[in-house]
Amino acid sequence: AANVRDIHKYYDLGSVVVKALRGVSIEFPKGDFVAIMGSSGSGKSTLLNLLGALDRPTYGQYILGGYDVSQLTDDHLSDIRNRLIGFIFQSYNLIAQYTVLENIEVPLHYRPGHKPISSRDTNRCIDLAQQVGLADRLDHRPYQLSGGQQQRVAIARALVNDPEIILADEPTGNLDSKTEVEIMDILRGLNRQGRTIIMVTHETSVARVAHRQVYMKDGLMAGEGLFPG
Amino acid sequence: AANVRDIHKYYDLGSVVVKALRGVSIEFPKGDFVAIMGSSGSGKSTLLNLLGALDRPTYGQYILGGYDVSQLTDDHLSDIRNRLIGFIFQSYNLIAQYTVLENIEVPLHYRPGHKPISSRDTNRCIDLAQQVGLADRLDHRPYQLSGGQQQRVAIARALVNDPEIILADEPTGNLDSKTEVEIMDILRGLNRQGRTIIMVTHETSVARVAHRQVYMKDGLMAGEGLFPG
Ligand SMILES: Nc1ncnc2c1ncn2[C@@H]1O[C@H](COP(=O)(O)OP(=O)(O)OP(=O)(O)O)[C@@H](O)[C@H]1O
Ligand SMILES: Nc1ncnc2c1ncn2[C@@H]1O[C@H](COP(=O)(O)OP(=O)(O)OP(=O)(O)O)[C@@H](O)[C@H]1O
Ligand SMILES: [Mg+2]
Ligand SMILES: [Mg+2]
Repeated sequence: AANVRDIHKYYDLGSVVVKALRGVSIEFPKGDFVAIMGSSGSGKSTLLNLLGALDRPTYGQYILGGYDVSQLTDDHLSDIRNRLIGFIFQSYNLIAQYTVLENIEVPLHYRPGHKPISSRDTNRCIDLAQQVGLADRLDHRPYQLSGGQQQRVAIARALVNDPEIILADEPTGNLDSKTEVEIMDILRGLNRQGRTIIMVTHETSVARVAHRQVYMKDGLMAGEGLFPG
Repeated sequence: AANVRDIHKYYDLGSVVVKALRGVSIEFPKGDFVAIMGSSGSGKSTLLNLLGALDRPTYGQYILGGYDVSQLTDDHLSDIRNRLIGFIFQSYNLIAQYTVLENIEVPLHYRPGHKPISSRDTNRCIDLAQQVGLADRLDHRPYQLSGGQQQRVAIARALVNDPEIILADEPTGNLDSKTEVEIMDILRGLNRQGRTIIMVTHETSVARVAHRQVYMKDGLMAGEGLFPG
């Protein structure tokens, strides 16, 4: 489903260049379920943003759904991304002025052909809100939600377009263990349907749900299995 | 140090009233080190915001440093808060336009008497940045930091005024276990100096560092010890 070859990502800050990724190569076959671990600052979110085609590498190649991403126009890339990928951001990126329901509906506005939102779509969003335990918070705005509730809106939103690939950046960081189990059950179910799930996490309990674990260190893939050892 | 008596916090949303706290009573003696656990949405951040005097209860009494908070003017309360309390927010609340160093310095601008920031102050901020592993990120702005790095800026900022009471809302949610241990060592050291630490956390590894644990459920104190059972 996704294939990263010798990826580098550098941030040029003038007096210093931060090398966030320094030559990462990794393959994600269709239906993969992998946990990416590693120290704070090791490059996990940077890698996930590149996998989500939200950013382009400084050097290296990214093959997504068979396409070499660097050969695509921004529009074409945008189209593929909206069709294929659901992204759960580390800092949620909710829209402050939108309600919970409106936030979950956001990806529906970007469908190919710009189909308007039907009542069937809205029911699907309500159902997703229910699955993450937010059925009674549909009209709340983000500032009226707890941290873990905001995180759950971000999770529901990532699933609304029925994505083939789910990229999750610390999806349970603000959730108690019982709620975490419910979220992992949802992801496990989606993986059993054949979807590819690539999850960044610091939590061993979450990493163990994946089929394999890899970990990063200083912008490089450093090993397989749980981190730390 | 702090004493909460039958605290209620209601949010009136017109068609519905959300009862975030429904009668919480708890005492925090000076030098206490307590972890507050509980489900997502159970009222932990709401309680912490009240303890931080960032919000006022709908009903009930809050005694802070000997003062009944409801009897104080906003200015007097502000003054006490800046002198006594360091707050680590669940969503960090960093200032996007400020660098790491400037963000850590923010509480120094609010000291009684509005003392200007001395070079000794700046060295203290640099030292705190070093303690949380951000010595090489002083000139970065928040969007140029990883999630865990942003969290660590929030931690350093909470400590800069040498507070007697530290309120920490999920202080390690975005940190790998090694970095988490380093942060908990800092907090443990501060508690040994006699400071009061009240920490909201979902992580058992973090809760165990505290001297006692309590947990909340549906806006009430529900029990003592680790959550879930
Ligand atoms: N401004 C508000 N208006 C309406 N409801 C609110 C508001 N702020 C919080 N709430 C509600 O109050 C309840 C408690 O919120 P709080 O943030 O204290 O939970 P929490 O225990 O910190 O949860 P988490 O572990 O997810 O951070 C939640 O159900 C939330 O939806
Ligand atoms: N826009 C930017 N400009 C400069 N440096 C950046 C920028 N974005 C990220 N970095 C740096 O790149 C490195 C990797 O960041 P990244 O967000 O990928 O880390 P991470 O592994 O996700 O960490 P965490 O576990 O704390 O979320 C960090 O050291 C960070 O400071
Ligand atoms: Mg990250
Ligand atoms: Mg909270």
